[in-house]
Amino acid sequence: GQQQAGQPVEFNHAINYVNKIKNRFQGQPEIYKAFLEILHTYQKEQRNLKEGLVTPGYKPLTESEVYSQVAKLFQNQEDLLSEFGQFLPDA
Amino acid sequence: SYDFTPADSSAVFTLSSMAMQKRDQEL
Repeated sequence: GQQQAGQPVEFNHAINYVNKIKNRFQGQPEIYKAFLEILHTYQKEQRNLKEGLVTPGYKPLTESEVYSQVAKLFQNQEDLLSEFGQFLPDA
Repeated sequence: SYDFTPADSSAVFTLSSMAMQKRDQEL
C-alpha cells in the first residue's frame, strides 16, 4: 500500500480544527454531524476510486463540491470555512 | 485533552490526508 505515516503538522492541525468545530457547534450537533458526514462520504469515495471500485455513471464528490457543501453548513462562520480551505487540495 | 469519538477521529484522518495531498501538490 501507499499508506503514508502520519505527518505531525497536518495531523495536529486536523485535530485542532475538528475540535474547534465540535466546540463551535456544540449547540447545533446536527451541523457537526453533517460536516462529519460530508468528510466521510468524500473519504469513502476516494478509497473506492483508489481501489478501482467505480460505479458507471456515478460521479464522486470533487474537492470543490466538498468545499461548497461545507460552505453551506458554515454560513456564518467565515473563519471556520477559510480554515477548511487550507485542508483542501485544490479549493 | 480531547474527547474524540470514532467519527471524530475519522474526520481528523480525512482532513489530514487531504492536507497531505495538498502539500504534495504544492511541492
